[in-house]
Amino acid sequence: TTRSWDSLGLSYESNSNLLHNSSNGDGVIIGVFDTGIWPESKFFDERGLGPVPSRWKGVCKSGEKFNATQHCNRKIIGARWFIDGFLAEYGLPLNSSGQTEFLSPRDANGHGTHTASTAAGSFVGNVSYKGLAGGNARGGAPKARVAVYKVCWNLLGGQCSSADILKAFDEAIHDGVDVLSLSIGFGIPLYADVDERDGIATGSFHAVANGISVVCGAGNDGPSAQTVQNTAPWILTVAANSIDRAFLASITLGNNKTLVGQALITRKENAFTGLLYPESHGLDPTASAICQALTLNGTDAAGKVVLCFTSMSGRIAITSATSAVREAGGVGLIVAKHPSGALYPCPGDFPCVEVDYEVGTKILFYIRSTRFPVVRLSPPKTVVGKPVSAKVAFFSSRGPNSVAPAILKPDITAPGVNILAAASPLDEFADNGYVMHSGTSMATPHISGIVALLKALHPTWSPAAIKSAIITTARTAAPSGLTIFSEGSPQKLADPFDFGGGIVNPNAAADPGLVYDMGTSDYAHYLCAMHYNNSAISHLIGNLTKCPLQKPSVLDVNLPSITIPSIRTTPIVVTRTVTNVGSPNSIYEATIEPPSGVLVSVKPEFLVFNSTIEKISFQVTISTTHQMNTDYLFGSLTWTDKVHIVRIPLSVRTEMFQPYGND
Amino acid sequence: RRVEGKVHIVYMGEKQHNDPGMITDSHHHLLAKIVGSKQKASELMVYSYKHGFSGFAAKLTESEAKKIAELPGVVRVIPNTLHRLQ
Repeated sequence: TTRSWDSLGLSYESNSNLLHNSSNGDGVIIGVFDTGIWPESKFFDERGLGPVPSRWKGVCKSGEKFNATQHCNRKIIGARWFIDGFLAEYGLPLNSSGQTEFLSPRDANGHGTHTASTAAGSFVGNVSYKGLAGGNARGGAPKARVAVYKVCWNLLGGQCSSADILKAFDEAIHDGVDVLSLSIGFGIPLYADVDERDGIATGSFHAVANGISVVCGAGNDGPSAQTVQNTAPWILTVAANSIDRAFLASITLGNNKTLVGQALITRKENAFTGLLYPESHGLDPTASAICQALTLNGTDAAGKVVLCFTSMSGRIAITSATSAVREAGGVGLIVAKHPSGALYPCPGDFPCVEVDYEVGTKILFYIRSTRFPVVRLSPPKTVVGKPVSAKVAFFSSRGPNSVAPAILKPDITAPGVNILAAASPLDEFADNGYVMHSGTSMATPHISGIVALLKALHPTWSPAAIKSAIITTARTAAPSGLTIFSEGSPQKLADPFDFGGGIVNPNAAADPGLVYDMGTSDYAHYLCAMHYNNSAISHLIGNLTKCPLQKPSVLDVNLPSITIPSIRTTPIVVTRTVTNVGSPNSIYEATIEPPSGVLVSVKPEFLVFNSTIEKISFQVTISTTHQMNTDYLFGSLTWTDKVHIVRIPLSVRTEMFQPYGND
Repeated sequence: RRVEGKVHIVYMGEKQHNDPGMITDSHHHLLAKIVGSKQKASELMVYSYKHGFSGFAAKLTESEAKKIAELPGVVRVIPNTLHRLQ
């Protein structure tokens, strides 16, 4: 967060942004469902905060190495844990996992401490991670209060049972939280929105019905399509993007050419050392130099830097190669891989640099061109600002939504790559109380913090109105005007299935002009359209609900997006309703950017609001000129009054015959 | 039966009134109907959901889960599952 908030226009020093105008989110309560909290972190210092909001009905509960009197304060106003569902089902992981864990809100894993500090951590000056990413760190809403609901346990990387999650929702609704931040999810295939195995979908429905915004991560299964999680339309689902910051390490070759990679090395500049690529002599000419199966037997790797290649995007290949090089007496590692942005130090702070295949191949050609190849790895420098552009992260899960393709997911993207925030000292990557992590887990609390600021500024707005404001004002282009890219293989221009509305733009979201609002009846419309039965819907929403005989169309759910998964020869008409939250006397004009080969018209083309007309419905007619099945094509519909730009994404797929498994 | 029983979530939708104590009593009563006694119901009950919505989590065998699902007021009975950090 030493850069992420500035990159979003929420500089602490400015006195004219959303942060300032919302009093840093003072008085708003953010509930965090996660692995607990490390209360001693400076991010949870209570100095400068007023009394606990009087509406707060939650509790701080003492437990193992967590004393409520000592560890709760005016920042951490609630802390409790939910493990009964986990224990009843799976036995006693606290004794059997081999991992440290506390039967209390104390965070052994570190994930919850990181996410809570990102959403609502207090200002902490002059921090860095291993000397990199230096600056001032804080949460999005530094004066918001934190309510900790520990539902995830330090077993197999963090596990959370749906029975415990539902209990946390039940209590959080009672306690009086304003925002819930859940950096947790469920893998593909997903459960239905009304299936309690999901836990999050059902619990969040009741939270949203009580006016609580629920923000969830989209998942880390990208860049494959149809991997987005937490897809219920009442949830604000968050993708992850990198920020305008890189950690660039120079690789100087013996021929005086300098190439650049990314690294989190802390050691001082090395002198030139030998450089080795373990050539194979068998049938597979590259087998020896595959990072995850690096074979250094019979090679003289001692005192050398080793180059290897991998097609794996995770950390396993790098970790494995580091061990092999270290065992062979090597002094450094260059890993050529798909660029993924997310960086971690190599085990034991071993010097390793990540490069892409192009740079890796240049290094290989150099090695093959000389008898005594040498290299010098320089420690990385933190580069911030214009030369580096934000991209949708490689790992961030992508749409379309596999449960309801007509509901666009993810909704929004936020910084989630190499985010520096508070650490539990038990986090293996922690450095002096701080750590850098990557994931949609890290993007989620960025949006939770922004939602808290918006709640402080507009306390009467519904969760759907806040969600709409965030989506319709998001950035789809970099400040330079160039469209945002999405990491993948190959990289491509980002589309709504990568980033929803775009990269969040908090200052614009504070004054969106129009919102696509929704209430319980709109969600009932969605549930009817999804063919859930009357009884289930009635029980879910608490009122006798009878779906009309002719099922409503899911395309008409009043979302700030239009997604048509299947259009043929007949035009499709969809309806939306917007609510004016800006100046009462306003006139908005529609601008359409149609998807390629798709015809789009809107009626009326002007929306005229005054003191008595606050809501207006309009219809969008969509038809296709394509005579064959196409993939999704993208456009937008924008309403503008010359002050506000209210943009929603359009995604349209032509299907002349039944689809057969493309995405 | 503890070996056999798995945690199930008995979901009963929006709560019908605002007295959490009464809601929890109704959950125990419902479970007791199926497992035979209030004491047994207390042993098997894991959570009573009573503030934001109504329902409970309990250790149930498959046949008990099926029987509870047929009782009036019960929307669904679904096994507990695991989520992961992201």
